[in-house]
Amino acid sequence: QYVPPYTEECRSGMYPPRGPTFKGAVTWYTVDLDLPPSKRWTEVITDKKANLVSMIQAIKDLANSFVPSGKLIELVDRDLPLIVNTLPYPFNEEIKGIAQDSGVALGEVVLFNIFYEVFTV
Amino acid sequence: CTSLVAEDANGNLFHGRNLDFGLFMGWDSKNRSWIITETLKPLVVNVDFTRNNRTVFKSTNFAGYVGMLTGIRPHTFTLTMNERFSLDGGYIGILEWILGKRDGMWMSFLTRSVLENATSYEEAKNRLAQTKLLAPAYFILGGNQTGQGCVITRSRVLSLDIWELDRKQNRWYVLETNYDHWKDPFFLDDRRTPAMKCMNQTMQANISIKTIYDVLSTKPVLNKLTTYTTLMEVSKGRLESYIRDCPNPCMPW
Repeated sequence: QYVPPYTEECRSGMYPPRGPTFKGAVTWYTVDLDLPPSKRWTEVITDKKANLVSMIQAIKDLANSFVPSGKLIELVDRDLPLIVNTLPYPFNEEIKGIAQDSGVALGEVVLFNIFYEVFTV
Repeated sequence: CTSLVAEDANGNLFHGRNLDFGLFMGWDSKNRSWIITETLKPLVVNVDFTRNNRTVFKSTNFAGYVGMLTGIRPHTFTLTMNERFSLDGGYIGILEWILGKRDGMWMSFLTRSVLENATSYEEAKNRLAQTKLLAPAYFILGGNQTGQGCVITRSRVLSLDIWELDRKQNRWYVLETNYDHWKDPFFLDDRRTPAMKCMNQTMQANISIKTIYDVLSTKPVLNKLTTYTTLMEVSKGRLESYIRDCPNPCMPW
């Protein structure tokens, strides 16, 4: 496991975060659980819509590199929305709200949210 | 991913984690970075979940993802999850789900439900250990009293092991990457050894948010897949996160 320069001696004095390993602070948001589930993420998604769209696009590009015909994306956009109503409440409603707020296809937001299970494939 | 729960000499509990994701999902040779990892970084947000205008729990999330990978129920418990690979994997759980057998829980919805509803470390531990899942996982859980820290190794159906802090054995921290703690990690992906070396070098007397950040900033614990680092201190209800970069030369994972 000792393969410098890819591994290094234990770092010290790295805190507070700064320098080349620190890419930025993280913004705080509030999600009000008293709101209807489909409305909870609106503030977050309004701010992060463009980043979400480009991340989904990166996954689509990856999928199309495996299946150039685009059939994989078609399957996601056509079939995954059928799964959303089988997901437990309130997550299904929150996912629908995110698709609504971001303009990203519902199937693609579902895929993003079940990616952990899918990725084990 | 690397997650750890540590107890200092005064019984304070700290929880830290690097969220690494995007392996084999497109390599940008020009920038020597993983494509998905880089597109995830701008999506990192900290979220304060409230009810009746009071904090219920706090988390570090990817915007658009409603499940939980990293969170704190202030003054009660802290929770992170790391990916676990197994042939009996999530694709089997998804197939069962599609075929109508829906007695398991999607991993990130379970962690969200535990953070939102569990009111103690023991309750959280029981739910994480006993709920049937669609995919295997490691849950790393810290409590609010001395000795309350553990790594729960889960298959889809069973809790294979719960590895706890143990003062008598001088186990003042538990650390999990992505391999069962009773087995050696894959030799090409051993982030456990360097992380433990740095924890042992730090020693319990010096453990703190700062020194945990040092451990999580040491290559290859910090690598090209690392999107963010989160540090949590349950007694203060404190969660702080930082988006990371790993300057070259740096391990791809």
